[in-house]
Amino acid sequence: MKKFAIAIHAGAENMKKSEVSPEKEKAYRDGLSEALNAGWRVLKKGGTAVDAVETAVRSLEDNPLFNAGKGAALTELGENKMDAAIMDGKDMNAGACSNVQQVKNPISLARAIMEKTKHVYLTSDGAMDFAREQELTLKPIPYFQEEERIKEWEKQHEKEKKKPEARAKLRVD
Amino acid sequence: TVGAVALDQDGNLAAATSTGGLTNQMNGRVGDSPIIGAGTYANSEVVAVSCTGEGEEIMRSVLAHEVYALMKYKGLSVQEAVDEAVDMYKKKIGGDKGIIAMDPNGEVGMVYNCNLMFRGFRQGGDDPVVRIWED
Repeated sequence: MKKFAIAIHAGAENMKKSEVSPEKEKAYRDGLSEALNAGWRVLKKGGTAVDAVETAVRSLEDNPLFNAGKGAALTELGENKMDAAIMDGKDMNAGACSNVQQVKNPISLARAIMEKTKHVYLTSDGAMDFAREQELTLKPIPYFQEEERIKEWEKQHEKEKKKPEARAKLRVD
Repeated sequence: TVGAVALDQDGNLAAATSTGGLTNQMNGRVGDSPIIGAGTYANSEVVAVSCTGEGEEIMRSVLAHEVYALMKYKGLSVQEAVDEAVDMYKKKIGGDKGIIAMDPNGEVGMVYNCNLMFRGFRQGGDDPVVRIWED
């Protein structure tokens, strides 16, 4: 069998083990396993590395436990603004997007930018126009707004209103 | 932030990273994830890299490309490269960071300098490995 492999990550944080219930920990592990195995199956069938990383990241974006896609963090305006990038090591082609809303899987938008434009990086309205042109799946804003993220945002928003230097101290990458 | 790196059966590497950014981040702020060379980088001859953590520090470290440079020009293994990269600008830049990387042999490098990084890997027909803390 030819070599193939995949690795994935979600956030790097300072959360303590005691802050995570066994149920929550299991949910994290299940979410990681699901994404890892989704990407691995693509490789096992002979799919490309680009297909595999897109598949794994889409799975993580669809899981509200992780800070991307559904469950993305909220900006100071209480909006979800998502960023993504993909790079193909074969030809060093790359695609990226930032400040996009309502795109269910920003990683697939990044891939479309890589493969279907002459550019590397589209942002904001232009990226959204391109997502619509490519008929990527869009979701209504409430789809992305998880209760836990809203609570995090309210806590941080209040803290920063009282103490502006607290900005971004709550680092949810 | 979430991300993935992979090696396919044709020997090609790829990297992908996606993020919702920081809670209550300034409107218009863009982090490291979509910046090629900072949060994401791949060259099939050397390595594929995806980063997570404090975006400003990762951008100023050009972290993903740093891993590539350490392997290509210093000849480090993938694990040695991520270990060196994560603390390379510790005094000047600092920041909580996590890196995953994969070399053309499917070897995995993983590192983080904070309490945890949600992570996993699976190589060929081996069983999957999923980790959160230093377990």
